[in-house]
Amino acid sequence: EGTEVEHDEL
Amino acid sequence: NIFRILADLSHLASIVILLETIRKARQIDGISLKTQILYVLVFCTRYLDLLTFRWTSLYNTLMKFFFIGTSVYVVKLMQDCKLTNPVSYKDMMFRDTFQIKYLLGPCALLALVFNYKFTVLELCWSFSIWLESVAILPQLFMLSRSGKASTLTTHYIFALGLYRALYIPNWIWRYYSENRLEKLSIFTGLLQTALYSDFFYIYYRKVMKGRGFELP
Repeated sequence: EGTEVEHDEL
Repeated sequence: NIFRILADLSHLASIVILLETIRKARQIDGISLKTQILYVLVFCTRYLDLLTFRWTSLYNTLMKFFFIGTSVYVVKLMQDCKLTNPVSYKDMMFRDTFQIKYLLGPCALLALVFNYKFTVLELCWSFSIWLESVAILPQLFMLSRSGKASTLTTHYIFALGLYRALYIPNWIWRYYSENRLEKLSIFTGLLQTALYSDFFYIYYRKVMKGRGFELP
């Protein structure tokens, strides 16, 4: 389970 | 992907419609100042990453500046109305009665509980994503209280709702093509779209068939 997500959406 | 592009274009269109409505008509009847202030807060807390200079793309960066800039500008235009068209301003304030503390408090709490990392940036991001999902409520509340709205105002709300609705096929696409499943955005996006569903239905039944927007 990834705990960090890249916020590449607006 | 195509859904993401269409969604962002729809978001841009909604802002252009709103700005044109306010500038041309010189009145703000039926537009909720509270919703617009919430959007300023949404964009300012979501795009704090602009300060870290870890930019995703030129497209994202330009859009972020556009959304922050225009949301502040809309609030300023609406405030200007206090002097240029005080009747319209008073009328708007009289109808814009939703208590936003009932949105801000729970969103802050939800951000503390549901986030990807317990850092200022991530907490603000989570707060913004929760707040965005409910930011339209003062506007919809105002609409339901007055029972009707100008066609342009309904086009604005429709384009704004369509933006988050189009993010849903975008997430499905990304799940299959990148195996990406970003739960917070998806859940709040579904919530946001659900809040619009009633409006979408009336918009489809009335406005798209050339009749004015009037609630039963």
